[in-house]
Amino acid sequence: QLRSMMEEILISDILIPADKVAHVQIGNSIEHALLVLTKSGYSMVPVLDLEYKLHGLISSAMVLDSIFGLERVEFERLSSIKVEDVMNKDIPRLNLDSQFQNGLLTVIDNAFVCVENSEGTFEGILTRREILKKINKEVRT
Amino acid sequence: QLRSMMEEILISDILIPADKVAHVQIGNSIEHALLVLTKSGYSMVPVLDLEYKLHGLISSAMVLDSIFGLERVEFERLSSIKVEDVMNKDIPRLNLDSQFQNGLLTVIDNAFVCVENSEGTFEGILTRREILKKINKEVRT
Ligand SMILES: Nc1ncnc2c1ncn2[C@@H]1O[C@@H]2COP(=O)(O)O[C@H]3[C@@H](O)[C@H](n4cnc5c(N)ncnc54)O[C@@H]3COP(=O)(O)O[C@H]2[C@H]1O
Ligand SMILES: Nc1ncnc2c1ncn2[C@@H]1O[C@@H]2COP(=O)(O)O[C@H]3[C@@H](O)[C@H](n4cnc5c(N)ncnc54)O[C@@H]3COP(=O)(O)O[C@H]2[C@H]1O
Repeated sequence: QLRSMMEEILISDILIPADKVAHVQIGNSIEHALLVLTKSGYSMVPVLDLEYKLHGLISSAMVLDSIFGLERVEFERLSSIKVEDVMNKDIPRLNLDSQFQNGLLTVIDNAFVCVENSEGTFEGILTRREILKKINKEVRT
Repeated sequence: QLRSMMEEILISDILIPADKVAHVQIGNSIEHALLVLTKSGYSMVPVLDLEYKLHGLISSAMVLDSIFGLERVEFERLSSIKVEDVMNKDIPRLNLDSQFQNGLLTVIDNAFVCVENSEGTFEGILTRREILKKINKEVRT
């Protein structure tokens, strides 16, 4: 039964831990963000501060959209815009004791979800890939 | 039973049809591709030709990586590079009679999969979101 299997999975079992998550820092320019996004190959990453608190999510589409002028793309403005001016602050969050079903529900509309602990510190991310792997494994057995 | 449910779902039930899929054309510059990607908000889209044959996939990360010079990002080169020079040609494909289980297996490693008909013409895409919605609905009932 898929639902009973889901009750047994802990978020911590399938979490990608913070130290493996590419991210940018509050105060960075969007030029730096574009470098991190391009070199990591990820289309969207978390924005954290020095205390590992989560502030938002930033993507290459958000960065590029912010420099699309009426006549041309204004690449020279990249170094003068900060990630906090462009990032999405209205983001879903789970915590370490959240249920797998909540994770499944949240990744319907989000490619990944950030996970925090009870202090509000960033612990890692839950991705669609990890959830789909678990479901596929269950279906095969 | 999730597996029996999966045997009843047709790819055509959950397909996003070709006319709703943002894409770029063979022969376009990567500057045009970056415009389509940024304005559509999608991180990766198919590359088609005028006969709606599928040639590859292109993302903003691939485009930007191709103009990252040693010293700076060479934005002026965007208009002179074609999508075929940068796109990923080695891509998974399903056809209209593929099984849902194959779709599930393929989206473990791919955010979406292109679907073709028996003539090799592009029919649309299968996305992780559509698959997760179906699975979630099944788990809830
Ligand atoms: N370097 C790589 N190696 C192997 N496969 C790769 C890859 N980069 C991307 N992919 C594949 O492409 C999917 C979409 O990646 P995207 O960067 O758009 O979207 C990613 C990205 O925005 C974020 N993400 C995943 N892992 C991350 C990490 N380690 N650090 C930061 N963000 C991450 O979560 C989203 C969903 O990730 P998910 O794994 O479900 O899905 C990934 C994965 O299946
Ligand atoms: N305009 C929008 N409105 C609402 N939600 C949006 C959205 N743009 C992105 N999302 C959300 O973000 C997820 C990742 O989008 P991404 O563009 O990286 O990755 C997308 C994109 O590369 C491609 N894709 C999806 N729909 C497309 C379309 N109509 N045309 C072209 N490519 C599409 O398939 C990937 C997975 O799509 P999926 O729907 O599973 O997952 C989407 C969806 O949940």
